[in-house]
Amino acid sequence: KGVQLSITEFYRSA
Amino acid sequence: MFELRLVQGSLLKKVLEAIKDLVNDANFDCSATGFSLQAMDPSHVALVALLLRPDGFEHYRCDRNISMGMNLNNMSKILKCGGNDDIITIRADDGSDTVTFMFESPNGSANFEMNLMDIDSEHHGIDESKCCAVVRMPSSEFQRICKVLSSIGDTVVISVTNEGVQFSTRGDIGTANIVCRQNINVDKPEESTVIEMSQPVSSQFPLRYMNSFTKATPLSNTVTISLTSELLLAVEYTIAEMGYIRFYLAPKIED
Repeated sequence: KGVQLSITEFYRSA
Repeated sequence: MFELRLVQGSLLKKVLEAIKDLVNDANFDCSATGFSLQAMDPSHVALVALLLRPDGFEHYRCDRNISMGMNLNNMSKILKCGGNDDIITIRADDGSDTVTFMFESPNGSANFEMNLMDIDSEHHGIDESKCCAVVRMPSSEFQRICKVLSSIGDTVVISVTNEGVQFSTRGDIGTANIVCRQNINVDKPEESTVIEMSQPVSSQFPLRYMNSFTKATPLSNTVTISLTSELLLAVEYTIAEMGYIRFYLAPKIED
């Protein structure tokens, strides 16, 4: 069903 | 010294009701820009940004930038001690480890002093320019959609296309799809649904957070939902010409 990113992970991957 | 006086004190109560279940502790930053906050929920999946501009207050004095760490549940408890129509004054002296809330009504006044806390916080600069779809719709409609979908599933897929914005979920009992098409109501703009899109975009988010964001519904008749090309969701409620409360939510991605 997918993995929930955290805001910190989101900015790291963006 | 920092001091603000808000004639419509109920606004601050509504702000706290909107964020206190999402965020436990937060630093309120007081500066010439206004009374602001940026904080994450304990899981760091959602981020809240609040701004109340100085011109929205009857009185706003900020001699130097200060950051006041508060437990939002405790702050909410204190705000509930004041009446709905009370004028609220918040005051903190430089270097003090307490903040004072004063409630005034035609019948009298009351003072409460709350202990401040030291809170480590992480600030994020949000790049709004990467926005690729923006939907403005009645906030009550958005609240209804989130509530309805969470009775079926845990996760909502938000898809914005030329056809409109689609909210879908799936659960043990079946699936749900709700589509909102662009609908401009000239006489009642607050009832319009307006969609601006530079490219179709689709992403999935936990409904638990979406429902939490809709606690800000009493602050505004409309809500603006934005998705960036990198799939960060922003849900914004404007606060009576004095500012905004924005919720940002990181997406669920495929394994």
